[in-house]
Amino acid sequence: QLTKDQHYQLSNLEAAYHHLPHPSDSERMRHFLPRNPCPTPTYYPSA
Amino acid sequence: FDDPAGLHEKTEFLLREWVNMYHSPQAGRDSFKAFNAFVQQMHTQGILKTDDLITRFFRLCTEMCVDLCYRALSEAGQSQTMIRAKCFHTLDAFVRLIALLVKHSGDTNTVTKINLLNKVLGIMAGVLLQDHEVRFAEFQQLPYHRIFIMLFIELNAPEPILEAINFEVLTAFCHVFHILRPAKAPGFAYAWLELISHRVFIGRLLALTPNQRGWGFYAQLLVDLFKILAPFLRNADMTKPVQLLYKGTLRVLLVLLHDFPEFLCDYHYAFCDVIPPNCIQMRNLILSAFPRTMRLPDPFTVNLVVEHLPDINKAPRILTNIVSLIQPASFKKDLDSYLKSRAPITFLSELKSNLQANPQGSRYDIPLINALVLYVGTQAIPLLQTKGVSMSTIAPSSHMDIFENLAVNLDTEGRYLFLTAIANQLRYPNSHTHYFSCALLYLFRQANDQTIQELITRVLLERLIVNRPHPWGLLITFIELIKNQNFKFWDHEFVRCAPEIEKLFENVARSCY
Amino acid sequence: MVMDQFGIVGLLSFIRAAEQDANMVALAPGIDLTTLGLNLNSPENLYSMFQSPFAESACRPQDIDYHVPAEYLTNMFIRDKLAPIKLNRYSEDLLFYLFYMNGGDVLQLAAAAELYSRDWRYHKEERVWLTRAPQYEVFGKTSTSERGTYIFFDANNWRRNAKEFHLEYDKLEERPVIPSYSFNQ
Repeated sequence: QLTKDQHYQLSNLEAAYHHLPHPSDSERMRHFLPRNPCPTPTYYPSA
Repeated sequence: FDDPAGLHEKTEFLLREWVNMYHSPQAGRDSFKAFNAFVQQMHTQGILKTDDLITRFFRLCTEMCVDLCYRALSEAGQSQTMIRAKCFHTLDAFVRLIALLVKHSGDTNTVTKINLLNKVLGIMAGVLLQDHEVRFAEFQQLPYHRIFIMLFIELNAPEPILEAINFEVLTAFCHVFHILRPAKAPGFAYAWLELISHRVFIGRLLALTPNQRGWGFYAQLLVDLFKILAPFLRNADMTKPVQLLYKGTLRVLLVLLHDFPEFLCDYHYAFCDVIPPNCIQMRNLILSAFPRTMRLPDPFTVNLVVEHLPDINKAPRILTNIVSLIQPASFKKDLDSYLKSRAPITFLSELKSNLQANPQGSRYDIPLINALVLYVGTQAIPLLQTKGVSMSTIAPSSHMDIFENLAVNLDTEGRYLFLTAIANQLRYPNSHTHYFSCALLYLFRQANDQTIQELITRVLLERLIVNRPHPWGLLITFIELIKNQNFKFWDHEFVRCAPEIEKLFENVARSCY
Repeated sequence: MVMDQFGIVGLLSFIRAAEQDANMVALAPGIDLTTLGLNLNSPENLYSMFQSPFAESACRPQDIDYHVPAEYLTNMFIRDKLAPIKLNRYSEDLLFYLFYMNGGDVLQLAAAAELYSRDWRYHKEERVWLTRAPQYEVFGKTSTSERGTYIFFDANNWRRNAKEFHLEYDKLEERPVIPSYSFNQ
């Protein structure tokens, strides 16, 4: 069985899952052409 | 507690001033001109008078930056890009201030600089942990993540002042990341993994720091990562948040396997000690690592004679003090005595009870079993140097007595854990892989009970049926087991106990043949 | 045979359970590690282009920060003087560059929309941009397809190639739609 501490960890992990870090959080700010992620069609090149 | 009257207002004023100065075109190269002017203001406001005031100033600044971010994040109708721009506008300025204070404090006295850095990092960790505890599910990682990563990048700029203190800077960050490990701040776990897998962080710790001095720190951080995942993976409790963290971990391990396989080789023992036994693919990933200078012979080579391989007698590095893991000291003493002279005679009969413990989740002391297996094996290998390690030379011996005793007297769970410990040494060609491969095959051949043979087969099979990679030592051991007629592998009942199992063995054997 | 979770039957039970429960597949039989967005055959180090443990692809070149001389960081001084980004002013080459270098970004959609306005069409199956070659007749035209000579943009070699092609209209992408909330420029 999970301990009380482990249940607490799982709850926090689940909460954090809803606001994940974004790669741009680790990058210099780009004023001119910032990242603007959005869903694109699967047939477009992604990388 | 008890901030002096007016300090909050002064700090807010100074922080606003600095943010404006930082973003001004007149700030000068690397904001140095602005910094000089600002330090004067800090003196005027009395902030730099005492250590206590400096500490409170940083704490208040951190809290203000964090509060600003929470307010921005709660504003409706703003895109994520706009919110981040707002937050980073202040956070990046604050980071620059810290970096400049660290760089320019104490003149050439590096101790002063590092003390200041440790102080600031400690303050941030404290604010984070308190915030995490108070807000619980509402905790936001963004401000802390941004401050830590941008500060790390700034303090790893290629400047002489910073190069002179680089190792101490790395140590300070590794220390604070260990304090903020996911077990302590699970709401920060995803950001934490981003931090420790950042390309600059990995580059500095594993590639650029001479003599692999950063490797031990990084190994500790990976152990911290495995420890948060362990209970959920052990229960196969793969909710989406856990899956995401697990996949992220696999990505990091793949990068390490590709770029720094020697690192995984050196620390494989410490990692396998904390990875649950059912995390087979993740463990295989680590065990598959081999030195980049080594060319692995194809395990499917017909008539491969493992004993003739050039590296087969070389001992791998194990950077864990396994001797210290064999506790209590009286047990270690008896173990050494038995290995030397097969005395006391009660050692074998008491062995099982020494391995049983009562930690939550297991009836056995898994780290002790792992340490015992590796220790006994590494004690045996030097004694076989003249004869060479093979199935015919490893027994009879006091070492194999212990292994046979464990195979026979433990229950199925204990046997499984014991055999897993042996299988964890089946890696690239080296003396440990060879010895433990022979030991496993010897136990299979000598077993007077088919259940032991079944368990050995189970331990090998479960590692083979998961997706790649598979360790070289695992492959050659299994190939030997199914091809060598002496083992009569295909005559056993468990090979044909169910159509899926029969098919599984045939598929694995087909790929082996 | 061993009848608890540690024997062959136990392993079989776990495999069967994993077939029913998608959440358990990650443990057994595990994940195909070649699908995690890392080029495991790369002769170069992976860590220097590693974007994030949660990203499906490596860093784009423009995302990799580097310590450059402070004099190079001119944005603060000239940003007010920079012309706003207007894709309809840019050459086709630049549009293709923006399209291919900004996967998963609004800029990719915006570049695609501008190329569409200039009569380029994206073939969803071939995954390539094409346009009718001028001065070439189209023949075999039906309500669903046509045959003719088209200019294809070869992104790997960065050149335009003319070739005959049987074009099915339903394979062409419609005009790309840019989400209104996100494009800030």
